[in-house]
Formats: sequence, structure tokens, C-alpha cells
Amino acid sequence: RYDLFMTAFNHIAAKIDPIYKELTNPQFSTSMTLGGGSAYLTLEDEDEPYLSGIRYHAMPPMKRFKDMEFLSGGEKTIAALSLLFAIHSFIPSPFFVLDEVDAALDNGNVAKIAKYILNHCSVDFQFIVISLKNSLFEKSDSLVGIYRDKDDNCSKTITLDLRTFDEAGMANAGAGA
Amino acid sequence: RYDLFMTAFNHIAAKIDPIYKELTNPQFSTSMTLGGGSAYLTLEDEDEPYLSGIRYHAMPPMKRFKDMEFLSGGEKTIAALSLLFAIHSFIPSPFFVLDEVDAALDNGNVAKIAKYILNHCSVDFQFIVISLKNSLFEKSDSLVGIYRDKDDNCSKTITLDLRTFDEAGMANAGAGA
Amino acid sequence: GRLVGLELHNFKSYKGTTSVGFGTAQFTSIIGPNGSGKSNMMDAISFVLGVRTNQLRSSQLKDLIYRGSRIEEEQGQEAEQGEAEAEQGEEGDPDRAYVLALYEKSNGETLNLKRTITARGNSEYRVNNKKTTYNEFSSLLKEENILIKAKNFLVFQGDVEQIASQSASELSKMIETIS
Amino acid sequence: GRLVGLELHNFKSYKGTTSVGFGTAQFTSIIGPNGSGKSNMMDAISFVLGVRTNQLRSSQLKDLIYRGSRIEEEQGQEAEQGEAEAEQGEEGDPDRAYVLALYEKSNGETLNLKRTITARGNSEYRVNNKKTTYNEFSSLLKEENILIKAKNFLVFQGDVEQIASQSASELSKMIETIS
Ligand SMILES: Nc1ncnc2c1ncn2[C@@H]1O[C@H](COP(=O)(O)OP(=O)(O)OP(=O)(O)O)[C@@H](O)[C@H]1O
Ligand SMILES: Nc1ncnc2c1ncn2[C@@H]1O[C@H](COP(=O)(O)OP(=O)(O)OP(=O)(O)O)[C@@H](O)[C@H]1O
Ligand SMILES: [Mg+2]
Ligand SMILES: [Mg+2]
Repeated sequence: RYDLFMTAFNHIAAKIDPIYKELTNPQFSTSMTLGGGSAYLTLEDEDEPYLSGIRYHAMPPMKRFKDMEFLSGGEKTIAALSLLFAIHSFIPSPFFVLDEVDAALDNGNVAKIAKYILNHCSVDFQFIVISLKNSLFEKSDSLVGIYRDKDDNCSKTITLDLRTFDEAGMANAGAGA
Repeated sequence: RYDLFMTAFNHIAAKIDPIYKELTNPQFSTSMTLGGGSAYLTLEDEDEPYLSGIRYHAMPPMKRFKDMEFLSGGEKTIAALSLLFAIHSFIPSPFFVLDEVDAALDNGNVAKIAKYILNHCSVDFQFIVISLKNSLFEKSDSLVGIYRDKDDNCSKTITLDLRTFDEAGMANAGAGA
Repeated sequence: GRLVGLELHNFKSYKGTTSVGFGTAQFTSIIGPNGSGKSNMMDAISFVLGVRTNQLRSSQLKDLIYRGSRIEEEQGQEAEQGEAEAEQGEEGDPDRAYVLALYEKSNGETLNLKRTITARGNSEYRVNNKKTTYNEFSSLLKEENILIKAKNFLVFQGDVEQIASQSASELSKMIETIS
Repeated sequence: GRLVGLELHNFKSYKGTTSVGFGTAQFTSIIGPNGSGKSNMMDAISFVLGVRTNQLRSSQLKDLIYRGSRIEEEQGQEAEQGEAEAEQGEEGDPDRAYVLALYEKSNGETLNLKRTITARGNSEYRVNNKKTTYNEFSSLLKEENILIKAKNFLVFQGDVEQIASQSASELSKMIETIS
């Protein structure tokens, strides 16, 4: 039991910082921050870790506070996604379903999430993302548009493969949404 | 005590439906729904209302469910704001501070909130709204832009009165943000 | 593996049978106005994989079956317009629902995962149309790294920030479930 | 009445003195990137009106004073870069903070509402520079229909949906506070 736990913990703890840096990577944001932020996990009790807690610390770029309660809404969202992606690196579930995780993010951070998804989605890692922000969903391979059929009083869907559009086609699709 | 409570309750209960209809008013949304939704408050115990609960029911346009737990994230946000505005009609606090209340709202609903604020703000009813969505903040009288001063490691503000801009000036200001 | 498509039958706001294909897309977005049924689609994916009803914004399985008519208020508030309409709606409501997920394993083999809500209000699991128990179903998913208990791959609406600020013991429990 | 302006002094992420004027605007938006300090500005407004610290994402008053240096980790994780920097920051950190709100009554009279965090970690209320108690302060606000207990005019980040789905007894308590 100790071994299983520590294998998982060590793997995830090793991955969390590079993933957090990739998500907060200043290459994307306009401001020339020195480097991405830093994030790490610590065990409250090294001897019987599965009986005690794990603390999560994340420090956005150019900030000084490490504890979660000092982070803003958007900063917490980025820290949470980093943790999920670090866990995924240990247990690679075949798909993720994310429901409006971009709600608290500013445009810069939405772009970073979109870039991360585009860099990491694959045949073995499928992303299904619910979003209201076109700066995120317009980057996907396909769209599932859901609308309410007023007469029939129920939900209906239409699917649109964005890969069949070139840039110009994309603009038309947006107009129709 | 009974009288005070019932005066407040009756006033708010009378206002909640017209306000909800104004917020969900189909004039704004592209779909020609029959009318706005409907919302009402009911007392669990008519005799000693201050000792029991008050139930809140809201039904978006063209929907059939009345209970809160059936509403979606965006529908709950609209219902919540209607309740707050109904309470305000009884106790008119001089200002409201709203922190990213538009996070779960689609563009249509953001426009409805903006329209409601523009119709109701006055010298005696001031709105201070934190938002990441330009479709909301570009409609305000003035902007307080907050940025992080990297060198000094702290927050700084700049204020911009939008009323001094005409339409064209507005576009420039947006580009600079 | 990957999720190739879904079929919803009288599930939440989806009346009758609705099919959705993800094709070969690696990144799919679900979009639509407030209240259109986006989160209900995620609930359908979670439901078919065996996630408990209380995580699907419902208190009982029956709530997950499509209902067209007005909800009967406990206090009998039916005095509003549409009284007759409500009666007629009751008759038309379905009493069963299911969600079918088409899942393609990395080796190309397709799994038909189906979860049904029966008229008695129970739920029944099937893999390639063969009835199975919840435990067999979830261990089959575990082979595919789909851990229903940990739910590390599902982020429900409004829950993302909480993942970062969960307590130290919650985080340790999550890692323990995964290991 | 209306809120005419604010002055923050070493409050949360605002180092030194920051002044913000709302002018005659009836609708003001606060904008900026994630983590820039928008919610901290709302915390300043809430703080000066007498809202409790636990509502301001802080456990004690001292957390509301500007801190430039790295937080000392409980487990002494300071092995990271910047050790010397952390020491120096400690010295530079202020030990007091205040927020001043300029409020104009409907009759044109201006109120200077000020709440200070003293070096000892207490908070002190002043109206037009005259020290007052919390109770006098909140009854003065009540005359202006600013009900600090009910907080019906403040919606903190992430709380809006909860207002609609609060329990029947919570809603009744809210109406009772207002009446
Ligand atoms: N059993 C059911 N039968 C019919 N309709 C239902 C059922 N359960 C929920 N609904 C409807 O589904 C709607 C909510 O859908 P959902 O939560 O998926 O919206 P959404 O698209 O996620 O919206 P948002 O963008 O606001 O989050 C509600 O308006 C409710 O009336
Ligand atoms: N006492 C303090 N001294 C210095 N900085 C502080 C203090 N308390 C909080 N902060 C900083 O304030 C930042 C959070 O600011 P705030 O929550 O206002 O952001 P925000 O603009 O609302 O962001 P979002 O759009 O993500 O909600 C944190 O990064 C934290 O480091
Ligand atoms: Mg939703
Ligand atoms: Mg904030």
C-alpha cells in the first residue's frame, strides 16, 4: 500500500511543476514575465502518507504567495487544471470532459488552455470541452452545437467538423452559430 | 415582528416576477419566445413565516421546470440576480458591487444584464461591476483598469471615463486595454 | 482508446433518441446557449460510465428521464395557466431512458456501453448488449484507465476551482484512489 | 447616496496609497487580467463597510495588510531561490493598513468612512476622522440602506448561483434580516 501510494505521489509530484510552467508559460502572454510559475506537492507525514494529507502549492509567475487561499479565481483554475493534467500523466484516462472550466479565465489564460489542449490531445487523449467562449471552441476539431427545440420542448444537437473549413469558411460558420 | 416580515416578503414577492420577466425578456434574445419566464416566492408556513422557510421558484421562458435544482448554471445566475434586484426594490441600497456574476452567462444573457443595469442605474443606484467580458464592461460609464506592476510587485489602477469617447474613440480604447 | 459516439434515449432534456458522433476529432467542443442542454450531455457521459446520480444534479434516477410536462409542485401550486396541459403532459412522459456510449479501444475493438433506467427506477448495465453487474462494468472501465470512483477525468460545471483548494486530506484520498 | 471614491493604503495587493475615483459614473466596471487585484478592490469596499474578515478570503486581519515578500512556509520550504530576498521583504512589509471610502449622501453631505488595521492587529472605525464603535458605524450605514449583516448588495466572486439555490430557511433568514 505504501509503495503504490508513493509511486503515484512521486510521479505526480515530479510532473506538476513542468505542467504548471507550461500552462503559465510567459511565451504566450504579452507581459515579459521571467518564467512560468512554480507548483509542488508536499506530504504532511512522510512515514504514513496515505493516512495524512498532501498539500498543494502553486505560485503564479511574478507572485510571492504559495498557499492556495491567496490565489485569485483565475489563478486557482490554472492550478487546478495543472493538477488534473499531472494526475493524467500517471493514469492516462482516454478522455477528459471539462464543463466551462474557462469561466473565470481572462483572454490570455483561455488562450494558454487552448494551446495546451491542442499540444496534448491525441488519439489516446481526447478532449470534450463545454465552453461559451469562442476563443476556445473555435480551436477545436469539431463542434457539437446544442439548441433547444421550442416546439418539441427538448434539446437537439448538430455536429460540425471544423477541420473541413479553411480560415474563410470558419468565419461563415461563426456567423451562423 | 410578523408585520415587518410580511411587509418585506409581500413587497419582494410582488416584484420578483416583473423583474425576472424584464431580465429574461425575449425582446432581447433572437428567439421569439412567447414572453419572459416567471418567478415567484412561496411561504412554507403562512402563520409564522419568520420561523419557516421561503421557497424560490423560477421558470425560464419556454421551460416547464420550476424548482431551482433543475435550472442550468446560467439560468440560476439570472434567477439569483432577479432576487437581488427584487430585494433592492424593498431596501434600495445606494450601490451594488458584483464580482464576475456574468461568468456562467452566454452572450445573449450578458447583453440582457447590461441592458438591465443601463436601465436601472441612477444617482441613487450605482453599479460597480467586475467583469472579464467586454460585451458588458464596454457599456459602462467608466472603467477602472487594474494591472500588476511587476517591478513593484503590487496592484495599480488607472481610470478611464468612457463617456468622453464617441463610438470611434471606444474602439481605440478597447485596442489599448 | 477513445469515445466515438453517444446515443441518448429520453435522457434529461433529450426527448426520444439523439445520436452524437465525435468522429476522429481529438478536441471536440460542446456549445450552445444557457439552458440548452450542454451539461445534460456531460451528465449523459457520466451516467453511462456509472457515476452516481447525486453527481448528476438529481436526487433519484427518475429525475434523469425526460419530462415534458410541468413538475407537480409539492404544495399543489398548479393554479397557474396550463393546468390541463400539465395533465396531458403526464401521460406523454416516458418511463424509461438509456444512454449508449460507443467506445473504441486502442486495439480497434469497439465496446457498446449501455446503461438503462428501467420503469421500476433501477439501473441496468450492458456491455455489447450483454447484461453485467456494476462491479464488472467498472473493472472493465478500469482496464481502460477510466476510474469512476476517482472521477479524475470529469470536471463538472463550477467545480474546477475547488480542485485546487481542496483540503490536504481530500487530495491524499484522491491520490490513494488512483494508486 | 453614492460611493464617490476610495483610498487604499497597504491593503492586500495594493502597496502604499492607491486612490480610485468613481466620478459621477452610475455604472463603473473594474477590469484587468487574472490575479491583478480586482477582487481585492471589492474586498477593500467590503472591508471599509465593516464586513467580517472571513468573507474577504482571509483568516485574520493581518492577512489583509500588503505583503511583498515570500510567505514563510510552515514546513520551512525556504530552500528555494530568493532566501535572502525573503528576509529583506520581511523587514520592508508594512504593519498597518487602512481603507477610506468617500460616500456622498443624497443631501450632498460627504462622509469619510475609514477602517484601519492597527499594528496590534485590531480594526478601528472612523467617520469624518472621529473614532466610532462598530455598532455606531453600522447603524450609520443602515440609515443609508447599507445593511452589512444582510450583504444584499455585495456578490462575491463565485457566489451568484448559490443565491438562487440557497435553502428555504436561508432565504427566510435573509428577508428577516432586511425587514
Ligand atoms: N429530466 C428532464 N427532462 C426534461 N428537461 C430537463 C430534465 N432535467 C433537466 N432538464 C432541463 O435541462 C435544462 C438545463 O440544461 P443544462 O444544465 O444542460 O444547460 P446548459 O446548456 O449546461 O446551460 P448553462 O450554459 O447555463 O450551463 C433545464 O432548463 C431543465 O429544464
Ligand atoms: N496581503 C496581500 N499582500 C499582497 N498581495 C496579496 C495579498 N493578499 C492577496 N494578494 C495577492 O492578490 C492576488 C489576487 O488578487 P485578486 O483575487 O484580486 O485577483 P483578481 O483580479 O480578482 O483575479 P481573477 O480575475 O482571477 O479573479 C493574489 O495573486 C495574491 O498574491
Ligand atoms: Mg451547463
Ligand atoms: Mg477575482
